[in-house]
Amino acid sequence: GTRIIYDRKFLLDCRSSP
Amino acid sequence: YMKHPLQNRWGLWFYKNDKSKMWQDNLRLITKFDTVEDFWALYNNIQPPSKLSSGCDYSMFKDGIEPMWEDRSNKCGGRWLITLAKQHRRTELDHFWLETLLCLIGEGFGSFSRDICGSVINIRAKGDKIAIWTSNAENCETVTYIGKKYKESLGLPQKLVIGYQAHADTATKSNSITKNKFVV
Repeated sequence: GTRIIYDRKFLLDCRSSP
Repeated sequence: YMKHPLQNRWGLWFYKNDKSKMWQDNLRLITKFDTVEDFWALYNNIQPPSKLSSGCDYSMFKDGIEPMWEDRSNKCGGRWLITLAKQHRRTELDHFWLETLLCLIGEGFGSFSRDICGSVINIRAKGDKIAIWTSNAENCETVTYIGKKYKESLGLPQKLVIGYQAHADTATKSNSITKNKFVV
């Protein structure tokens, strides 16, 4: 099956986006 | 604007050591979340581990798994354990904890992430500890992959050895030393 994977850079970018 | 869904829903737990109460009564589920945005909303609004008083823990576990050995998802498993020296509380602790959480919510272990149960951080005067718990201490390939990837994610030096302990061994250890089932 598929798996939703986020790398740390993407996760950290989401922190700063409004 | 659509929130980014996580592969799993996670629960964040808090434990405060109140000796007047039963062990389980000291353990509280703070909240659950299943999107990147809700993770940050939570993380940005709680104390960082370095600010917690001694004897406290944070735990983050997949929905349906409680942060204790006895849970059916944990009892056959074990943990990769990072032990920190006292001076690391100010410098590394919060950074290591966040990297650990990002590994978990981002499914940083790929297909091996199915064996991940959660993570626990213990704030202790004698030295803080962070651990990643997996569900099956016998899955050598999975456990070893997770250990190596975790060391890499934390940026730990290659020569620093970390150990994986089966909960069954930790629970029944005679002296204070628990034997390692795996090391990387």
